[in-house]
Amino acid sequence: MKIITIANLKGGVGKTTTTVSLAAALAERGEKVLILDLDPKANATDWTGLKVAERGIFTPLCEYGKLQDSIQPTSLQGVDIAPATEWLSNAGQILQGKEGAQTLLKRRLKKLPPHWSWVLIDTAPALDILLINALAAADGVLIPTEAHMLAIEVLVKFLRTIRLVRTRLNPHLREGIVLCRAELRARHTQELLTRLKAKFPTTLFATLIRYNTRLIEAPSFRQSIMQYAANSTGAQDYRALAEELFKQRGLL
Amino acid sequence: MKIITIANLKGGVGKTTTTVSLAAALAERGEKVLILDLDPKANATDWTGLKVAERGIFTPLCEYGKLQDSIQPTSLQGVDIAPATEWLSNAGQILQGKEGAQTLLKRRLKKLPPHWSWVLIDTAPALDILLINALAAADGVLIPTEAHMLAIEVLVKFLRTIRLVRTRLNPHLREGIVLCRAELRARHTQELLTRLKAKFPTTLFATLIRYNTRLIEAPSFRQSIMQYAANSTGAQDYRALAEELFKQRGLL
Ligand SMILES: Nc1ncnc2c1ncn2[C@@H]1O[C@H](COP(=O)(O)OP(=O)(O)OP(=O)(O)O)[C@@H](O)[C@H]1O
Ligand SMILES: Nc1ncnc2c1ncn2[C@@H]1O[C@H](COP(=O)(O)OP(=O)(O)OP(=O)(O)O)[C@@H](O)[C@H]1O
Ligand SMILES: [Mg+2]
Ligand SMILES: [Mg+2]
Repeated sequence: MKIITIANLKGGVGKTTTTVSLAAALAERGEKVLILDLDPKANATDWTGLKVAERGIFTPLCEYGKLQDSIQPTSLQGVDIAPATEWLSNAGQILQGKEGAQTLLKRRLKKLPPHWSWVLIDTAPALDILLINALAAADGVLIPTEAHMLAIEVLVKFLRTIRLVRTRLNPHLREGIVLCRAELRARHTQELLTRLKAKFPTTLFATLIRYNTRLIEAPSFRQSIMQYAANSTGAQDYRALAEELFKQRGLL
Repeated sequence: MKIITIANLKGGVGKTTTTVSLAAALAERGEKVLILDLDPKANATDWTGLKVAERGIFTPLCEYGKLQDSIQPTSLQGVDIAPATEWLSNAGQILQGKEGAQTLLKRRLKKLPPHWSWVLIDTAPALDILLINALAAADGVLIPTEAHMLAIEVLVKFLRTIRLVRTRLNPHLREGIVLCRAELRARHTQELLTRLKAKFPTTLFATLIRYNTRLIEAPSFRQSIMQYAANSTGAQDYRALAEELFKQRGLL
């Protein structure tokens, strides 16, 4: 069971789109995928068609019980989810100062039956107890970014945060950066891509996720890009990302 | 002194770009503008060319002293800033449970000398003590959004949060929605714009901020869009937004 946290303190870079689309691409290859939605906005939860009956993943994390009891199937074949709800906004206050608060998720995941080969964790762009838990529990962190100055500045600082987590909580944490929402013909994209390749030769994925309107439309239909537009560049790029993730299992 | 908080729990919708560009558009009209950067990512701070000597706005909010002492001029003419630093990430823990923690900023702003006609507050996409302070202190909240399903879902929930703040902390809080990063020719844009106009006839700004590469490039030069590309559609659209803000002072 490979655990990948999808994270970046910069907003709107494609964390949720990458979580759901990569999950769908892996499921297309026959993998069993579990999404943990740790974002109180619950974008991944809504996208995968879930109506959450109770408090979702908030309950095993902050109240009682097994992670397993919060898991439900989604409208995406081969993909299950432990859904988010707005209750997650209270996690910070509830877990504050509690013993072992930063490794709660890690312990919950250890008790999961091995039904899934991949666990993908979507996170909010906030340096809080939920993100720390997701980084402490992961085998690797996948960092979507845009080829924009404002995003690159945040990326550099975020990598320092990851280094701290590696030192204090998770020595084996791998990292990988993937360029998303990419407008390849824009000069800023080419310039920043050149700089990213120079600065991060072993952690930048070769796969770029190009800007594709189909990725914007898919959530309205509660379908993954694979279901909604199987031949779109969005679908192709996320299949290529899944392929690269497999080949370079060392990268992440 | 008009206080406008720029906020949305959705990431990457243009909060920072709107804060800095609107500040520049108002300054171009001769207004004196103060930016408060309440986002630990400090994107607005970096964009306006600031090297922060100490802890910035974190100090008057969480340690001691006057808001005034943290204010510095920027590389943008007519625009000053109380800058952010990563220290702001600790605000939640420090202010937790303190008496009057939610209206700290409101009280600090009351003591500011009336040098500035506008105060624009940039925020992170997180429902935390800093955002609550910014909403409690404001005359109006300006909500940038994209014409994307994932963003619209968050917008609807965020408006409920604003309603709560209005009930408990700030009865006079006005609100306005502005569409940003808009690709006008995309079908999802036209469909969602029609729905937004129907659902929010009095709170949606008529001005739309179109997608413009110049807005992505400007931060690399530490220049506002007005300085960097005065005739670009990005500059035109933010001038139009400033004009509409003036004309419809009742809206925000
Ligand atoms: N490759 C792409 N092409 C076009 N649009 C995209 C692409 N990837 C994501 N988007 C759109 O961009 C917006 C931001 O993407 P997304 O919500 O996945 O980012 P995020 O990092 O999860 O945001 P947040 O920080 O708010 O959680 C969404 O509306 C999404 O539909
Ligand atoms: N009108 C526009 N046209 C093109 N690009 C834009 C436009 N507005 C913003 N951008 C770019 O989109 C990205 C997101 O914008 P911005 O950082 O201002 O959003 P934000 O809501 O402040 O994000 P966060 O939630 O991370 O604070 C930035 O890289 C910015 O340069
Ligand atoms: Mg997201
Ligand atoms: Mg911002």
